[in-house]
Amino acid sequence: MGWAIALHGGAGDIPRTLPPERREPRLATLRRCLDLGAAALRAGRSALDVVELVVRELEDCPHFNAGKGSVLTSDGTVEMEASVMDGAGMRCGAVSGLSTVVNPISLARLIMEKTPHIYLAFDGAEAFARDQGVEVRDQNHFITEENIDRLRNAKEANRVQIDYTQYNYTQPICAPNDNDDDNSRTG
Amino acid sequence: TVGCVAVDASGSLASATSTGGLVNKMAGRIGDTPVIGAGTYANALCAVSTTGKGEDIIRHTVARDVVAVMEHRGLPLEEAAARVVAGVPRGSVGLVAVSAAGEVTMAYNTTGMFRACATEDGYSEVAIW
Repeated sequence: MGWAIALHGGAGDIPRTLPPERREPRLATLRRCLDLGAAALRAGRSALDVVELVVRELEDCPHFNAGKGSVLTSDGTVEMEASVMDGAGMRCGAVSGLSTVVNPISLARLIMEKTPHIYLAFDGAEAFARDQGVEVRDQNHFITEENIDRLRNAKEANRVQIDYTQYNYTQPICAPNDNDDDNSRTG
Repeated sequence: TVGCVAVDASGSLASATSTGGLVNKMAGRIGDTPVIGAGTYANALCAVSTTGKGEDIIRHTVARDVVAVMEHRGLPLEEAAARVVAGVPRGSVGLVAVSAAGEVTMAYNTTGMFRACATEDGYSEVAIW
């Protein structure tokens, strides 16, 4: 037995030709967050503290789809989601539909620790955030030029996109059909 | 999506996941990330955080399934995670997981996944493909 940590910054159709200027900042953030988490575990911090610490750092990095850098809805808005689960006691907390909370993961933890509930969303979650005094910012804080372009491209193609995914991995946003579960449209 | 799983020196596990969702998603859409058991799960055995196409991850209850395969089939973490990921439509899921025994796995059926891990014995990895 011993401590261990793993983290991700999203999966998808990441081309091997991804230019260094797009690849390196993400890898550097992963390395930094890994070092941060490993140091915290080495110092005796709990697993719960460490996963929150690391995800906050990833949320603050505009290169990843969470917090600052979140992708946009069809309305051009930000709706962020997060959840946390503590294996000891199986406590958990989750949030959806956040548009102003800087670190959604910490709000999820507050729901876990300070309410009798598991999951708050939209207006109720935003109100809880204000009650708890967590950091909030105008929605523009979260929106990047790159994500404005991605939304424009996705709208033109009438598609939704998962992280990093090119169009051959996307699906129409409307009219799911009987073949919705097959692999034919995922390349 | 971003996520992190960890097991500390006392063997306690935790998982955290955060996301902006899908580009051009409908307003009000909820994905797998906040759905406990789908995108995020932890108990005394292991902790899992997923990324990818939320609708598929919810349908396949990916995070909880990894734990269930370990519990009920007795498989080690890496094998359990590989089995679950293989059962989800190709191109739709990635996950990171750690077990109470300090095992780590990072499995995906997409082209790549930005990922990193480290263990107490000195192993570390940062990778995309």
